[in-house]
Amino acid sequence: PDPCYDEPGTPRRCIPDFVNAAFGKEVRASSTCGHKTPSRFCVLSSADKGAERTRTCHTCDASDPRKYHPPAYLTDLNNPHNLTCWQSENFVQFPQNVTLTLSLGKKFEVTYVSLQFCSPRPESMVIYKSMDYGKTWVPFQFYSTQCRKMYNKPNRAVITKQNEQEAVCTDSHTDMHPLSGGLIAFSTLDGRPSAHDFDNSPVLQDWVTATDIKVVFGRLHTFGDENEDDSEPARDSYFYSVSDLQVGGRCKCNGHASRCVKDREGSLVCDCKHNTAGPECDRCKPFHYDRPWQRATAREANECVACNCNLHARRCRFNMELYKLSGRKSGGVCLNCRHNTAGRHCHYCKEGFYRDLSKPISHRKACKACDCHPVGAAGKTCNQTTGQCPCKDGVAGVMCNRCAKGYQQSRSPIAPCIKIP
Amino acid sequence: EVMPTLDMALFDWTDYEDMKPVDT
Repeated sequence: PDPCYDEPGTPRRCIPDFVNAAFGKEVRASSTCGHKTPSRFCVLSSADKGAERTRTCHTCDASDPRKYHPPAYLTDLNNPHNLTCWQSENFVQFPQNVTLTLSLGKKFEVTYVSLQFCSPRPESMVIYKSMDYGKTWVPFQFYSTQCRKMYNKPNRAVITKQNEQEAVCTDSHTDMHPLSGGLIAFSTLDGRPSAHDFDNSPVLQDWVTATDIKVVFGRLHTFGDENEDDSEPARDSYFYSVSDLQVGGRCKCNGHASRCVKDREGSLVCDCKHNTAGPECDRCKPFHYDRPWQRATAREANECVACNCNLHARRCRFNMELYKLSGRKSGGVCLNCRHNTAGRHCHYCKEGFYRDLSKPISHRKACKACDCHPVGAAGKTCNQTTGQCPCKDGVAGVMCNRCAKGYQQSRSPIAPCIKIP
Repeated sequence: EVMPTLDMALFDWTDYEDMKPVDT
């Protein structure tokens, strides 16, 4: 059964499965250890906060699969018993930053972005989103122990209806401990007043929509030993390292598809139902313009409806005025009515033709040409339903091709029938 | 009683050449 239709085939809202949209996707990292030449790095560990720290050093080497920490580890299968970690170069410290960029391949409605760290969590970082495939970026969330200083934003600002589409800065999740295994999880709708009525909130629907996610690590946590003499071992201990980057959400299809598929070009697109079209089912498919496109809701599927052109036209367009006049029922206007029909639904015969009532209006030959006599008729246009031509004085017949009773034919084409004396 | 159809050959088209149907 198709989730987009109930048993009798009535359309209903449907949404794709909730997935980790980052899984298996390529992540571009602005810095990866050992990428150019093998490098040393050291891992700090301590039983718990305040206990003495121990430092063990290793080599990061891109040419050795056992020692490499590529960005691919961010979105590979996350095995807690065998963590694979991407790792940046050492001590890329503010004002320098390290960026991770992930393209989702299409618009997604993002529910959360999470990062599981192999290193201490950053002192400051920002999660951005793009809605135009990386052309422009919008902040999603700021994290910092010093929101005002680092990002000129208040810490934990209250979110109101007026600013629900703005990123907030918070000092939560910025503790340096645990030194490994810390998690940052950003929930896009957390604390947003309209979240409970998401269906009717275009603002939040827009807010959670993203085609790309970018994480910018802005400042490393340190123990303050990075500037001491012989600081090299210390600096070799400060880097960003993440084992798992997740982007939880659904392929955005506006309620008109239950899954996303790869199209011929290999791009991810919605498998649109309800006569909708486009990668996000965000418009009506051709010839289905009898009412404006709308997102589906829990109560109403808002499927697109075909124009009614009585099989006489292949194209139509939407007219808002007609739609309103019809009580928001029908606004389609057929284009290029064929078979000698006319009207917004190609439902009557055009001038010079009349209805053949022995055939339905949808029949190709529903309209017959008027057959008005070149001399007896006063014009070539006949009555739409009877085919009666306009006759000159004294002339009779549907086609005005004979004189009326009491009249006889004359020699004048102007007055073809004259009264019998 | 059905009246005969108009006979195009009977009409005098002098002065009405422009009205004369092509096939007459």
